[in-house]
Amino acid sequence: ETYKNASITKKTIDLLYRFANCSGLHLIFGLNALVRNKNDHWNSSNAKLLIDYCDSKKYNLSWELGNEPNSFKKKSGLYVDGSQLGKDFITLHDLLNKYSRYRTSGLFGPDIGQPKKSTQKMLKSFLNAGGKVIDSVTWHHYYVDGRTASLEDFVNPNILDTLSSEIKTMLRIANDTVPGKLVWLGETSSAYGGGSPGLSNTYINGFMWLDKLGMSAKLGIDVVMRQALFGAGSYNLVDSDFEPLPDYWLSLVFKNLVGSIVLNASFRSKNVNVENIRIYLHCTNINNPKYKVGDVTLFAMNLNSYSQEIQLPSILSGKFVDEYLLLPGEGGLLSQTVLLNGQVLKMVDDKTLPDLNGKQLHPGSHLLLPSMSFGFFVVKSAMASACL
Amino acid sequence: ASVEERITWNLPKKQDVCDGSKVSSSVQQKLWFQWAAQEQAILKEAFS
Repeated sequence: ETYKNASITKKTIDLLYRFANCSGLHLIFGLNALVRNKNDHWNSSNAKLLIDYCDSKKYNLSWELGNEPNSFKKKSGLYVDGSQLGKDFITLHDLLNKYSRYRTSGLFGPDIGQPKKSTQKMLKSFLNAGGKVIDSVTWHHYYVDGRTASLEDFVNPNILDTLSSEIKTMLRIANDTVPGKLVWLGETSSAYGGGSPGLSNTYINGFMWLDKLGMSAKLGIDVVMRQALFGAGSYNLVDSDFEPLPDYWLSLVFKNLVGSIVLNASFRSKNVNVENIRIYLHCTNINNPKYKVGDVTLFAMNLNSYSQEIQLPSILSGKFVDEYLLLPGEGGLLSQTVLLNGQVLKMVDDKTLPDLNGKQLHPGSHLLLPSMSFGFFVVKSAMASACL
Repeated sequence: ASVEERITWNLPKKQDVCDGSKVSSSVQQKLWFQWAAQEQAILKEAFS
């Protein structure tokens, strides 16, 4: 009685696929797991119509089945246990196997919410029953409730650190049940319930976002899927007029400078709370023509109310460094604009992103992180062996 | 690049599909009209 039928037309699928394909994105379609037979098994007939159509149009996409199945009972009154959901994934896998196009397409799940005890139990039984047919184990993460979150929460290192324990829980369960399977954050943002109005769409949200990107990579999460690019709520990367918001610019700088090989960085200080300085180190993204193999990118944020200087270890102190420093625009931490090395980041026109220019620091320079800033520092010719 | 990044970078772009042909204004208007109700439904769902 709660939900009405919703129809997705061929035209909608065409628009969705075209948007993804033309944006260089890969589309993952989340199928409805609540369409069930009387025997409680997933009814795949509606999914088959969609898959038939996508196959006829030669669409290459991946698949998920169900969203946060641990909440099915609460949201729809329908309880599906982990073992049954695992069998449903096998049904979907068998169905996809009938199409040459989708025999090797991605299948990800179970997209569970916060892994509390009962949800962990569900995840284990899901993986035991159907883990062999999925390509990645997915779960969802939010730090806080969007309705009650405060500004202080977004820069609270204790809250940022809560992600670490969830990641470790997920990796342990995956390793125990389906060793070697990748673990992905299949949906994540700062605050659930659509985000926190006035906070999630401003500069301050970047602390949760950048720390999540750094910590996830460092602990071994392969993919982080951001809720959301565009849409309802306040945690979107672009606003309703398609103007990029601070997290979009932060993501753009990250994507331009940070590669996927992760190094183990740490920070020592006698004078500051080390948890207030968050530091991560990767090989530099060598798709960026400004940089080459062996370069490393350090990215850091300063949660203190005062500036902090970082000194690189002696092995790197003789290298040139490109600095990309992000600070809020007018309005401070709640600004919807971002400054890169003092310049406001904005689209050149409707189709053109601005050049992202670093500021060269001479060898031996200390890296200055103003209060509440994000810094990306590319150490050139670092010749890091893991990056060569 | 990770496997996923390579897949994404290598996605074939169909220029004939991507270039030029914009979504018709009637479709755009219909989508915007539907969005008002959809946004509320999505937020209600998210809060639940």
